[in-house]
Amino acid sequence: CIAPSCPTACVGGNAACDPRNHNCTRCEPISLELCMNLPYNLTSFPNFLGHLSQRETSVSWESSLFPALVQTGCYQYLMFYACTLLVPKCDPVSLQKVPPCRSLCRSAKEKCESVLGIVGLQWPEDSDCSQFPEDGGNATCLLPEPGVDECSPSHFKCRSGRCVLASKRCDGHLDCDDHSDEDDCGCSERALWECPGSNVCIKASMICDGFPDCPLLVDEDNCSVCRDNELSCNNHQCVHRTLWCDGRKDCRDSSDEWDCVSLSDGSGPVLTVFRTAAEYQICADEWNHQLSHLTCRQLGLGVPSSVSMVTDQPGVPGRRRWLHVHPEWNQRNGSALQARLEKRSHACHSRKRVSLVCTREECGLRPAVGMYSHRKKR
Amino acid sequence: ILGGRVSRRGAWPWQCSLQSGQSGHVCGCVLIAQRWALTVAHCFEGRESPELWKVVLGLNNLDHPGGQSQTQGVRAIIVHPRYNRAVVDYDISVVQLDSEVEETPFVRPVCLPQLGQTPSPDSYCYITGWGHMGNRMPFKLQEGEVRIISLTQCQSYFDMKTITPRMLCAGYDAGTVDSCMGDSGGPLVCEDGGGRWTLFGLTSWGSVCFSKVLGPGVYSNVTHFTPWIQQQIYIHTYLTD
Repeated sequence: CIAPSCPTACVGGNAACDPRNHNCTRCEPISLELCMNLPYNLTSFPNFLGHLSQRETSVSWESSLFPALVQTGCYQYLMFYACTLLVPKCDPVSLQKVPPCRSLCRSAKEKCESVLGIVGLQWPEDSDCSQFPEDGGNATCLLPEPGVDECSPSHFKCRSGRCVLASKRCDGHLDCDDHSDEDDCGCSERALWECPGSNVCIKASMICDGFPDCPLLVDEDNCSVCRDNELSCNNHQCVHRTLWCDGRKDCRDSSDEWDCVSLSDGSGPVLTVFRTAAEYQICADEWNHQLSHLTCRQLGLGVPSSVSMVTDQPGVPGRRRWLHVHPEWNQRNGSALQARLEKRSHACHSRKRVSLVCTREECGLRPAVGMYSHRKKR
Repeated sequence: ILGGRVSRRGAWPWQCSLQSGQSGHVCGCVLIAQRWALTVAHCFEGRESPELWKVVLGLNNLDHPGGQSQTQGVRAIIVHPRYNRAVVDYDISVVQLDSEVEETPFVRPVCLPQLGQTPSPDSYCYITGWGHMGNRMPFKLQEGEVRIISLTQCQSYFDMKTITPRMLCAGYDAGTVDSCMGDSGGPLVCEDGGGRWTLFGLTSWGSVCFSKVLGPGVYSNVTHFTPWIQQQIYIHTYLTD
């Protein structure tokens, strides 16, 4: 370790860390899903492709290339060989990497390099076979033991033994040479949940997760049992009705403050707010231009282009509920419109409601392009 | 961008460069409001912390930013909660900038699509970026015209992956004009009759663009995410703790 004392990474891993040594070697458990079925479960980095961590390996181009190449069936132990490069075996005693044998590397390269050539790709250059020891020599190296799995956990194994990517299982396309990837595709056979009223299969983890997945959104139904005076958040948490649309987040996912303000109403773009989940009109008496600006921006509709006060038609059905502009409406910087309004014991004196039309702010224009058009020189 | 050409300064004023530490340009991004940009989720793999990133706007030549460029720090990175790295689905992120940009002829937001608004198959749109050109990485912003391809036709090119409704395909059978590594997160924009440009796609994935493997590019379908984008901007603007 270059530093006078071993960095924590070494000390923590009870590694053999000699101050004169220029790097700290330690073994770590394999977490790369692609290689979780190897006959060993400890690895160390950097690997033979120059990746410095399993995270870097997991997003590397080789970790997509090899599983795709395995599908061609070019070499029976290609996946095993690829994993010895991606997550090399780490000997728990010597803490050293154990490389693949040269013969394994040669077999994989000879049988599969040409397949890559067809699509104009090169064999990964870091995997030059001469760097690996000859099998049978005094340096230990890895060869596939009998029974090693040809497919990775990211593959589906066809009845014929071929490997196809797991995403092709029951995708409606015949991918296995014996078509076994399209057999037994019922939801339960694949430990999935079937959406009622359709044959869509979803993972159990998708039920009540706040994202509708089934055609009739039934996977998000009956996900919470809230009391009468409570409402269900998008994440199915229960929150008291009085906290709904008050401008403060009470649901962990803040969904009690979503869709609180609306400009649509039977009689034109009249502003309504859904305070405590009931519809309220906004009394126009103390309305002002800044609040019009805030409303349009909060709705993502741009800027106000016209504001008007709409008088209630006589004999309007039922009693309207009114919200009034809070006296300290401008002390609440950064808060939403619904936080700047308040209920009052009395109705709206003028009985006038706010009607607002917003127009999209300027977007998608390219003024600089016009700058060149005056140059007519040839 | 493969098969494209150098773009003129200011031709795509919403294009931005997402840069990190020593790496410099890592991904493209798109300005959608004075303090908000979009990019794709996979650009943040392994580098999720906002402090690691900066956004450069008004740029044409990566090597010579020039007087029109503006550099912003990143206040927040909001990756779609359903982003799936294995199948590259829900590949989108909203980026909150440290402060509002100054709108100039070289720094302008693009329009987001209206609810349900999608480009028609076989219409022509533009992709831009500083990504791989097939033989080298460029300094100057590249642009390429691509044709929108239907999802069904697109699926036929990618039997190894599933094309989902969160994706949009564009390009050509022969892959002649296509996006490539380093373009990720950049815009696919279409012009309407009034000379206004709308953002319909963010460069996401495709076949290996510098190999003979052919086929179109795959973009995150912005129309699908517009309600989610608006909601994230609302939450991070008006519902701060």
